[in-house]
Amino acid sequence: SHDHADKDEL
Amino acid sequence: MNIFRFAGDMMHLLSVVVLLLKIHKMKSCAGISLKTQELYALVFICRYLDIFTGFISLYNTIMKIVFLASAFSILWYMRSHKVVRQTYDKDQDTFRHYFLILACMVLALLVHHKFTFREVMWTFSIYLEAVAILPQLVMLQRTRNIDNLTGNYVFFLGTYRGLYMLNWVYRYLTEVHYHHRWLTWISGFIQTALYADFFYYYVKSWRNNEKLQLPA
Repeated sequence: SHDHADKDEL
Repeated sequence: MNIFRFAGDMMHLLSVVVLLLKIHKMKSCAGISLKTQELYALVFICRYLDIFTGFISLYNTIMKIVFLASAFSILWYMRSHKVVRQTYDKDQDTFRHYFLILACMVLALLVHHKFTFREVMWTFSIYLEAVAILPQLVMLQRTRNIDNLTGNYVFFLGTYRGLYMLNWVYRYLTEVHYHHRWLTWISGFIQTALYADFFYYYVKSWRNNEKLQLPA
């Protein structure tokens, strides 16, 4: 799970 | 992107616009903590290290550039602009923010999801953002006459992370492969909770049509 949802946030 | 996330971003943007408006139009940064502004600039630098390498969307990239540019222009105004810098209440802005930086860095080195430079710096930015408002809140408490723009600035800033929390709950309920991290949730909760006292007095002064003043 390297695609973390918090990384697409500001 | 859901409505809570978008509204949160817009609140964040609005807070910056309100602050720049105060500084640019009124030529004044009275009541604004330079230390909080320095912390936010550091938060953005450390969070957006991937700005040119990790493309997510045009929206994200533009917003990152806007937040970085606005943070540095605010710092420039407060430190270098010949009129604005004289309105800075240095004596009221005494919070030892270097301790916050140090504490957040130590915590990020100890508590993170992955021990890489990028990830530790990202985690540090999350921790630091949560507490970056503290010098500003201390300064507000010392200011007898908080002007509307300063009050609104802090209000929008607090609303922003609160809306982000609703966004996390919404994503948790609606996204199938949802990988948000507990670290962000806890930090975001602390960040929002720090505003609770301010919100109380902000809403009270607004309802009573009085000038905002925090009890010492």
